[in-house]
Amino acid sequence: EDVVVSGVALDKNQARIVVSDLPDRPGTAAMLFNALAGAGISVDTIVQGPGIDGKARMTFTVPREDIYRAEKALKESFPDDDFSGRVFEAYEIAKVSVVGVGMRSHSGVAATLFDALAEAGINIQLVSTSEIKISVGVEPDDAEEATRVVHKAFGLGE
Amino acid sequence: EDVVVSGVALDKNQARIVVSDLPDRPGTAAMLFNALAGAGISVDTIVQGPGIDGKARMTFTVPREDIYRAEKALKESFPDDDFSGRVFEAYEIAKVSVVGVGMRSHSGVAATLFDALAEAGINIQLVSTSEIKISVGVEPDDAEEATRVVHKAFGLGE
Ligand SMILES: C[C@@H](O)[C@H](N)C(=O)O
Ligand SMILES: C[C@@H](O)[C@H](N)C(=O)O
Repeated sequence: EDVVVSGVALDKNQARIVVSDLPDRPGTAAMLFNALAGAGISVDTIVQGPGIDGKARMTFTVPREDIYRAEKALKESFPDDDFSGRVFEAYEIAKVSVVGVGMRSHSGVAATLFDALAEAGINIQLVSTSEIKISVGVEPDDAEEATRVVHKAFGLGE
Repeated sequence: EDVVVSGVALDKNQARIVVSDLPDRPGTAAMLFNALAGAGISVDTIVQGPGIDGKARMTFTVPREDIYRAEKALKESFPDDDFSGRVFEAYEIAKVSVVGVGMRSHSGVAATLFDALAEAGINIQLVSTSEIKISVGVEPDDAEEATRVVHKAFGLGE
């Protein structure tokens, strides 16, 4: 298909929070997001894959300045006696996104994007897609280098 | 913010594949997607959160008819002696998406969406977001019920 990658965007203001060992049953995601919405925390990206052995992990990104408020709201959302095993890992992350029209399938664009990052020795911490976009999360220290190599890989100049 | 949820979309033709116990180092995602792109497999959604203890999981969705070809291409992409521990789980999935303009933050819309599914006893297997959309993956048997309760939750009629 004729995919035209028109640009690369960089967002250095995000933090990602991973909540793991979640009970993979109806109501868990609702509890977490009622807590975040109730605290007025703006969530940019939400990522969750299928659970394994009844446990799931949810990852989401929030503005860096909200990282502590978000963590507090989440911790308070669990019933007192049920806090065991929830791992909250909050770190800063840089989000690099490739934007393109006609991206009905992501495999070719993803292969080019992931190849460019691999050759630069940059580890991919997060992947999220939409019809027109593939976003990856990388270490903040890798943000500029990642943006540069991805620009180059898609022929958008240095 | 003024979010207007304008519609609910249902895609019943997807299958999701989870590849776990992946080495969380540069090059892994590139290897998988070179295999998928090389086999001409169209990938709709890609989901990955941060790895834990050096191991990561990637989830992606492909058209149902491509599920076996995709699994074969992935298995063949691992070097012969390095196949241990990769878990391939391929199942059919139904994707229900809420589309809205002005969705700069997902927390309020996500809370409403997740609440509606929780009250209907529908388990969320996958979550993926974009600027204008939140998509969830559910059991194919729950597809119609999920679409109905989400329509209702956002005042879009039954
Ligand atoms: C993990 C979480 O998404 C859970 N499966 C739920 O439906 O709420
Ligand atoms: C798991 C995979 O995304 C790996 N971190 C990579 O960079 O390829």
